[in-house]
Amino acid sequence: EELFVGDQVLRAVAGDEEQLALLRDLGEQAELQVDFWRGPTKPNLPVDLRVPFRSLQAVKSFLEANGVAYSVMIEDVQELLDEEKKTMALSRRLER
Amino acid sequence: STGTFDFASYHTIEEIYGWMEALAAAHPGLVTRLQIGQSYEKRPLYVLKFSTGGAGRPAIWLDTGIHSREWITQATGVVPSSPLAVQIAEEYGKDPAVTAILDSMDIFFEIVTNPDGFAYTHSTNRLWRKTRSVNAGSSCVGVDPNRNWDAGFGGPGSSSNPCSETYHGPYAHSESEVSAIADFILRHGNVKAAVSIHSYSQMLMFPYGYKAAPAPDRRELNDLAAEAVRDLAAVYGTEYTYGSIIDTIYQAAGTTVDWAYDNGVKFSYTFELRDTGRYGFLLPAGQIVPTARETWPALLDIMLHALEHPY
Repeated sequence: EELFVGDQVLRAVAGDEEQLALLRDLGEQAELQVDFWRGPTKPNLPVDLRVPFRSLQAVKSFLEANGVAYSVMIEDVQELLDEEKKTMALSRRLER
Repeated sequence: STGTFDFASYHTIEEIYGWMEALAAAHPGLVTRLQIGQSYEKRPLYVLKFSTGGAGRPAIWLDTGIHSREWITQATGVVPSSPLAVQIAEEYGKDPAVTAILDSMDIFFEIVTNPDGFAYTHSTNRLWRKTRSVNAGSSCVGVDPNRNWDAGFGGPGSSSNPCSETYHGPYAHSESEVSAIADFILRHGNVKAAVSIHSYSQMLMFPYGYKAAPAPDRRELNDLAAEAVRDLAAVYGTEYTYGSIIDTIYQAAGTTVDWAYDNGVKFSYTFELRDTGRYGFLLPAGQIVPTARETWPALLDIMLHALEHPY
């Protein structure tokens, strides 16, 4: 089972077409393994990207260096998934 | 009985398929579980048919879960107490709108549209989005089934890279999950509305996604979308945007609703369900019922409009 410990989902907002293109470039860098949940489409629309833990520092530095505003939408993806699994298991016990 | 099923929880494919069977058993003469094909990994593609009888009736197509990781959509499909499948089944004869629709039209509802992907999200990778078909010459698996339709296939907004999440596949309808629906709708020949449900950017969209030209029915589609999102917002205040796919979100070639529209289904829409800005498509199970409840009136608006505006 693939785990996502430490992975974060960042919400970035590109202020203009140039920043939008930078976000697209980020997605093209295969080694970073960025997973767009909401892709870069238009300036000022949120872009959500899941970033593996090992790429976090590089991606955040890239955003900061290029002045792209972002916030952390999900601090740790795996925590959310563990909670989801726990809820499912509880529900199954109740059904029985 | 469907009484032991916990609708405020996420479920595996086996549980959902079992629930579909139970729903059909609980409503004989109204609900049937049909198999329209099989997935790449040979899982059955089940559709719930809601019908009060009569051959050749106009029909409405609904689907959830074409992107397997968007669990809120499959869950929304099975939630009771307003949405969607149970509501349709249990409100016939009680709710005037549901009764009027089912007296004249059939509803087909595919709840797990991408079963291989869905099973994979439960077993191996919760964040899997595509199908599970093997791509010749690539180590990357799967095709984006919402870029695989024969509507501007291979155009901008889809990728030719098998490792991309928006890989369009080797050719249009290469995915059995897609061709099964296309064949079913074409063979039926009288589908009047199609709604494909996704998650999570709070949008209700209509054609086109693959080109900038306005759809010939743009005005009517836009007015109906406005009404639908207004009624959705009336439940919990969730604000949706609406418009054509290309104007609202981005250019996307090969999508379900563009194909449906190009093949004569005038009332073609795609939903992006709610996003609190905190969880994306990983909505906690506590939000399943509210999500489904607010989606219902919007869906009902579209279905009623299709009933009242025959073409």
